[in-house]
Amino acid sequence: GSSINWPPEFHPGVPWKGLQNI
Amino acid sequence: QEPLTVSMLASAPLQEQKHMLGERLFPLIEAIHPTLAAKITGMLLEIDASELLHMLESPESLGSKVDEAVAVLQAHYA
Repeated sequence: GSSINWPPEFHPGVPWKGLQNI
Repeated sequence: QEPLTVSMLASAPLQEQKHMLGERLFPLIEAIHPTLAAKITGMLLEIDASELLHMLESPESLGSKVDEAVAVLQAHYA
């Protein structure tokens, strides 16, 4: 993944995709 | 809200485990760092579930990890 989008953000109520969405 | 337990986590897939932990961690982290809470929670979810469970029970452990995460974030964006 791109370091620009790191870290992935966690938002309550939104399914966690972790590092997959980078 | 019931405390999260190892057995509750063990029955869920890894991604779901992290989501359950994130839902518990986020409000605690938000109380410390309202503006960076989403990113800090995302960073801390890379840690093993067993350690995250411990952090939920231990404000000192959570606080020191949050401090570490903020330092890493600040270096990342510097």
